[in-house]
Amino acid sequence: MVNNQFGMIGLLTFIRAAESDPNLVSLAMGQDLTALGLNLNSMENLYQSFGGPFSDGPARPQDIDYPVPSEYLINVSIRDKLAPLSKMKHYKDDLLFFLFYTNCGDVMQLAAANELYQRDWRYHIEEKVWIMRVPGNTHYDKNGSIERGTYYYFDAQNWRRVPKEFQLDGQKLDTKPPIAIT
Amino acid sequence: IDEPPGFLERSEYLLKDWITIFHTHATRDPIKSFSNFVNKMNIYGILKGDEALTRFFRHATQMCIDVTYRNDPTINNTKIFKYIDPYVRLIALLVKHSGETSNSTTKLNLLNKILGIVIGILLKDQEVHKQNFQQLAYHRIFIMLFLELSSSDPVLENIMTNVLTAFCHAYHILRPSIAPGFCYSWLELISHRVFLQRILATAPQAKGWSMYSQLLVDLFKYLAPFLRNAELAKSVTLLYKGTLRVLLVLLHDFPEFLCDYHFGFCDVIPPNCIQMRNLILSAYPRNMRLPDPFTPNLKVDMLSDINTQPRIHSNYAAAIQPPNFKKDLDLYLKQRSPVTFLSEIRGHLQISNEPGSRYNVPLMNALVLYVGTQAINQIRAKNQNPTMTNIIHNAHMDILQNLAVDLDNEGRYLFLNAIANQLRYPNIHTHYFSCALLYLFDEANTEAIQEQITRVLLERLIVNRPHPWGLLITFIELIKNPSYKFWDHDFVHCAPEIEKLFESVARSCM
Amino acid sequence: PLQKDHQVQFQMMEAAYYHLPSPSDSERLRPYLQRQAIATPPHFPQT
Repeated sequence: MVNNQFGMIGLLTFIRAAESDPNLVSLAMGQDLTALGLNLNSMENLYQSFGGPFSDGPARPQDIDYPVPSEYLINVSIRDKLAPLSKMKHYKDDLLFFLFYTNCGDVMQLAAANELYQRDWRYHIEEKVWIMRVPGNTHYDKNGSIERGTYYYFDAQNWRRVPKEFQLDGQKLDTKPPIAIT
Repeated sequence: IDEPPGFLERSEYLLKDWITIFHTHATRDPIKSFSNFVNKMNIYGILKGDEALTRFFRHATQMCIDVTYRNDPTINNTKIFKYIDPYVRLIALLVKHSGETSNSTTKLNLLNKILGIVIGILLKDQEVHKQNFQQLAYHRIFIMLFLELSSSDPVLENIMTNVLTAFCHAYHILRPSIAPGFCYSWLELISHRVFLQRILATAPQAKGWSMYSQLLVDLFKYLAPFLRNAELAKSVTLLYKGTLRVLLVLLHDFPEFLCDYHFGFCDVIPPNCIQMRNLILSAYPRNMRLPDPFTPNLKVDMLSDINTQPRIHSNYAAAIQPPNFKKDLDLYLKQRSPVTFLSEIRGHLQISNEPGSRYNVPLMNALVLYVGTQAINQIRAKNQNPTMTNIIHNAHMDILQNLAVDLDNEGRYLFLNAIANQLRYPNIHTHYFSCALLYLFDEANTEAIQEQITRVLLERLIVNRPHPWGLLITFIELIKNPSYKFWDHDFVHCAPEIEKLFESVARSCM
Repeated sequence: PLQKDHQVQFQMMEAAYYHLPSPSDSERLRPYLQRQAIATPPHFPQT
């Protein structure tokens, strides 16, 4: 047989190295390319939301600066001529959270917080996260102001509502946010 | 040299003034703010001539760079951007409004001048700061300027292809082997979603694709020396993984681009980067349906696409050097003599200007593809398509067989790789080289040739996916067709792991 | 072994590895224009 790295023995050396030290042969054995954060089965083109060569996931909508018509960009001189806030109650929770997190220091943030409060969401002052009891789930162990059970919380990083079992100190929940005086 | 006194101070005042305008009321009436500012530039003598303008941009760019070194970019990049973004906007407005609307020459001259200034400062900065070089400001200037100039605007749309050319030219000058301190930003810039869209999706294909292939070749050439070692440093692994991500986006969105330029890429990708090379060779046109290679009794030569000519955007014939070698080659292909030519081929292939490798891989790849395409042309001239019978007993196969026999293990490994690089999606090259490889296996006068053919195929198959279609059908034919007596060879049973591998592939075939 | 110029390139790349670009470096700053600035409770997100 060929007794150098250009025959089967050379390949066998790689295969055996792969078992003992995968790092040694990361090039030759390759890696799972589906684990690089790209949805290779997507029916859409990937490049439009490509997060870049060093990011583990696609760019999210809020990361991308879409070229919007200039009218959409609130111009300093006209912003107070814009239509007043529409009825918050028409908005879904998802939009309310978006308004809450992207309108910091603004009336909009308070208005969104208020509407969430109406919908039984509560803002945890320390954890700085919105939580709510799971509707229909009455099983909460109470002990003074401490409560234990399954709640939903809104995960703003992954932008989704997540059920989770935890212990809650009711005193740490924010009261009804001050209504925005507009 | 002999700068007018106070020019630097005037430049600094103007830049800061513009930054203030940008952040306060430029949004109110951008055009008015800009035209007022241009008047001011004029009054300050910036626009009176080419030299003054060049000085201003050099000072202004340097001020942006200095802000980066004065602020810790990891903490304060917003502050840095609030300084750079207005400057970039000013550049974009000056480019857009210089000269008549229809006169793209003045616009592009100004753009190329400014890109040249930024490049000059970057290379100087890298030389001075060495390992303390900070890439952030340059990254921001390039990407924001590109975004500004590629925003949908009729004046800019009109010069977009030239803007792309200017940026590709700039990125080629700043390729990683020239600006290694900028290499991560460089990969971000050439793979930015807007840049990909512009150069691969909307630019005239021939122009955009060709320029982009050059940038990828720059990247592969830079990575090659660091990828030859088995163990990769973290910094190399990151750049390599980033490259894989970009190639996956190209494979998914622009497979035809990888199909057309695969040859140039395989010239510069090191032979041990098997998965990355497989990724490129696995690309196939989106309008093509690949038959499952494991289909029992798949009749490859009956496939509708199997005799289509693939596009190859590389001038491989011109890569066959020196000219007298090409002349002798063509003579031999034409008249199958003098036989002495066959014994001279190896000598040409062993002249490598690439330090550290004994063979001229690009010449090997070009020679194999050239001989194969000449053989195909000859077969097609007789209104036939390649088959196991009409590809043999001719000058072309003489050369391939001679290379299989005459080269040493390393040379033969590289030769067989050159053939295996053509085993791609159903097309006439895949078909010809698949038949050729099986014929070389069948006619081998030593078992070493058969072993190395097996090695070259197997190492491409045991790596993580994707696997090129042509590679799979060739290997399946080799192990299924009893006339190759594949299973009789000792090297098939040389170790339990190897034997297990073959059996697992054989099982998937059966 | 790496050639001399590849050694230099490697050292520069190693240094650059410790201050990588982040995706936001390639995105415009979007200065949010507040419509009605107001002092919201300090425990609300402020940026």
